[in-house]
Amino acid sequence: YHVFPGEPKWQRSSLTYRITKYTSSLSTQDVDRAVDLGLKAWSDAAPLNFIKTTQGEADIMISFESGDHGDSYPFDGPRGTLAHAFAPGEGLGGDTHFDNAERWTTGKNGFNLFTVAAHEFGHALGLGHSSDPSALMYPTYRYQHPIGFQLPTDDVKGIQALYGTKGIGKEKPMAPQQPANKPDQCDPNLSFDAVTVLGNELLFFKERSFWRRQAPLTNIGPSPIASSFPQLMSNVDAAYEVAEQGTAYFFKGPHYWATRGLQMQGHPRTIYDFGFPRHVQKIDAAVHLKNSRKTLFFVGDDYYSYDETKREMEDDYPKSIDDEFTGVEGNIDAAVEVNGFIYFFSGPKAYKYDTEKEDVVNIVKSSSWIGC
Amino acid sequence: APLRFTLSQPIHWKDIYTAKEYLDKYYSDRGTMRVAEMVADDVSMSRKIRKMQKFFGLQVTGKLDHSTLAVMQKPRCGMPDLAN
Repeated sequence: YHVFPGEPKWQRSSLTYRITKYTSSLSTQDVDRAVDLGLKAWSDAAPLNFIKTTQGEADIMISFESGDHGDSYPFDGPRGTLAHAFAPGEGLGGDTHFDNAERWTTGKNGFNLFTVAAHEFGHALGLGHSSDPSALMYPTYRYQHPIGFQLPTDDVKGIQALYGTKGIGKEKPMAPQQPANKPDQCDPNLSFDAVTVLGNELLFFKERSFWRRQAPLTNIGPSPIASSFPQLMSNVDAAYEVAEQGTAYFFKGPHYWATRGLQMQGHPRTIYDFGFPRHVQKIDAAVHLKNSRKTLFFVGDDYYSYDETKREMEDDYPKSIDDEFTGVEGNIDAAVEVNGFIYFFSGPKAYKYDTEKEDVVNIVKSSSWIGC
Repeated sequence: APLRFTLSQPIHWKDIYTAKEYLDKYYSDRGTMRVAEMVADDVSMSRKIRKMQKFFGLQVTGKLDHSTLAVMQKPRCGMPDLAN
């Protein structure tokens, strides 16, 4: 693999992208899906999050262009040059252009958009061309099947050299990640990324999957987050619902989405709307307390209290989690209020916290909440 | 000025210009080529062919042969191969 001179790369793990111009040779849904899968090829192998926006400037602006399109790298009509992308950086940096004169396809007859998009996003993330013929970043076109695609080893090494491996920051390159399959439902070590009430259901999020549980526990299985929350895709950090508003909030990195049920309300916004200090880059967990109409946000060892009525963060916060919630051990991954009790999820354990007794009154396996 | 780099096999003139365009695009800094450089271009063309043959694992001869041309005619990404 090769990186660009000076090794330009994004300094954030959450990147926005926007498709500004589509092609007439594919439906917008097909283009959206090919782009999402093309980005997923890289976020499966490195700690990267991609957030779709539909207006304003995005880190990676994507468009189908013809001939001379203003970036001094004119396209050449059918075949020849298929697309190009710019290395990470401000303005044109990261932008990705596809030659609209090509016959784009979701299959094999023509140029497979997923194949070319995944390659170009490698450039947009900081990789140059590879001289390894088996690499995705090899300069010439070679069809790749989108479903079950696994990034070749050379490309995994390249992207991890820039952004580290998933979950443990910038460390030595590892063997290619197994494609993110469905989590093992009854793994005794199962932990959750986020938990929230949504209407009359409880939603449990883990990597790319989520479970929907009704009150009486029936046999439930994981679904892909992308099927109900296409913008979220995976790795939800926190979520909560304000039932009286009929609104739920989903957090990922420094962004959040508001939804009504499963319906996204507008574009992602930044968590600083809630009044967080700028050094907070992500939320670990969130829980809305119905009686007090306050929402607690957990960040590392601290927690904040947000007044939903006044729509502002309460004074005298953050406070230490240990001081307030004795008995809950380890980092808080997720939290939810059910029947007046707060349930804290930390790794494979779920702590039932009684706010009146101000103590933990029961501890169960996290996976017991989804029927294990 | 005629391109004088040696051809290892009979090659069509059109292919020679395809090769030149390809090498200018992917194996050199961009910019308009001044006439005075055309003479030097002959040497630099051979050097660029070597670079390209090396990158693609072809036999490095600095000469335009059919296998080198075949790679040049494959659909590809528009980014240069020399990370510049």
